[in-house]
Amino acid sequence: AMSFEGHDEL
Amino acid sequence: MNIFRLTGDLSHLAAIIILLLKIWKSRSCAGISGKSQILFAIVFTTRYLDLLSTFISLYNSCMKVIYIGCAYATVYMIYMKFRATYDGNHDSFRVEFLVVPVGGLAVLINHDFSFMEILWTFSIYLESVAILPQLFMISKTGEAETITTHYLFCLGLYRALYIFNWVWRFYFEGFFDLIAIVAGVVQTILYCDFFYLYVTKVLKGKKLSLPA
Repeated sequence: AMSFEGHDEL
Repeated sequence: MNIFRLTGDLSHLAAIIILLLKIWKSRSCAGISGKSQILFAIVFTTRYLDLLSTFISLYNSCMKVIYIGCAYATVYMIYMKFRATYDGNHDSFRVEFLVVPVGGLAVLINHDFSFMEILWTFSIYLESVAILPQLFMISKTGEAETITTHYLFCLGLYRALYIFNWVWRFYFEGFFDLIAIVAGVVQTILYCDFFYLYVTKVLKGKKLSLPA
């Protein structure tokens, strides 16, 4: 399953 | 953080500042698509809402604030301060043909069906096509000022560097974000034709003009 951790790129 | 990502971010920043300076110094936004700039302002606004919810790093937050601030400053210059110089007749791309499908796609294909995540996905998809009104405007008038081509080159370079960044992150961190990668590749492909003209004309000291 996809664990979504947020986005750190701009 | 790797060298590709850092230079990509700096290239993006350079593009934004080149455009602002071009408008400010010449007191004119001739040849610039206000529609593309509105789309970029929407892109940054919908993507960086996490400024209010998540802290990643000082670098990350500062860049987000600068990108958003510059995007709105650019829109303000085009539609308010130097409105008289805005070439609206040639800026005739129908943005609803981008925003509506992109909105639909963001609802259908995303990492997580939540408000913030759908807005992030929307911004990623929208960014990949936001330059189209600008490229359309250039194809319509058949030419672009050299400073405008430097802006476009930096913007395209930023996307190309991000692709190298993703290759790096895949090999060294096992990280990949399919939505960002596919949208980023699409966006980079849109610049290929322009890159060719930039290298064959602008870098050889000629003005960018298209054959009639």
